[in-house]
Amino acid sequence: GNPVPQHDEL
Amino acid sequence: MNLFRLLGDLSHLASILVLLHKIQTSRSCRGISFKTQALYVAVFVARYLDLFWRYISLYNSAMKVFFIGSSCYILYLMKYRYRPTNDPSIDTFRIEYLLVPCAILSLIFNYNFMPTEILWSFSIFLESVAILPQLFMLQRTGEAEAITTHYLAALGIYRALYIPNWIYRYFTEGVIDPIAVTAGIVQTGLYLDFFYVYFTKVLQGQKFELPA
Repeated sequence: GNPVPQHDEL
Repeated sequence: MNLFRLLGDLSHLASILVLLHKIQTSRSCRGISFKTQALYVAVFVARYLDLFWRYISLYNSAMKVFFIGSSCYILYLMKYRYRPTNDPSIDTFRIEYLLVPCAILSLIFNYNFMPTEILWSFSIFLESVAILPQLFMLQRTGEAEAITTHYLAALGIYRALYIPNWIYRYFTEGVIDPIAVTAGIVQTGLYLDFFYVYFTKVLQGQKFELPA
């Protein structure tokens, strides 16, 4: 997977 | 999106509306730490300027605009419109003790050593401790208006709800974000003392008073 999380949380 | 996160975000939204309501109806920002509010502006600007290059959803973008806008508006109210009711002499927490360690931590712990990711980490670490000047002020004065405690409770519940959200996401999506989770647990922990007094006193109709 992508090592950088999506940052889809506020 | 899951229910924990949605309720958490709504609790965050509610906390800001409660704070605005308190300031507007009492025409006063007494009992509110300007430093904590200024730190939240720094947190939101550092994290949510990704509005301009990362699109998640309309919900996500609208919330980001609201958090940046409302936090700046609160600073404006405290600094200008209701300035005489803001007492800096009891808001004495040294915020450089928070800013410097958070800056150093964000340089060490980030998902990619690039400005946007370092800013993101910085905002996560800073958010986790941004409430300290406010809690410190509460500790000094030893009491608070009920509405101020409702504001703090909503803010604490928002953070607490993010924890089941991460557990849920781990099991359903396999997603884990160690930086956000670690900082989030620390942040929620800071509210435990406050929650104890809030649930045992304020919600029983008593005044919020800390033991001497």
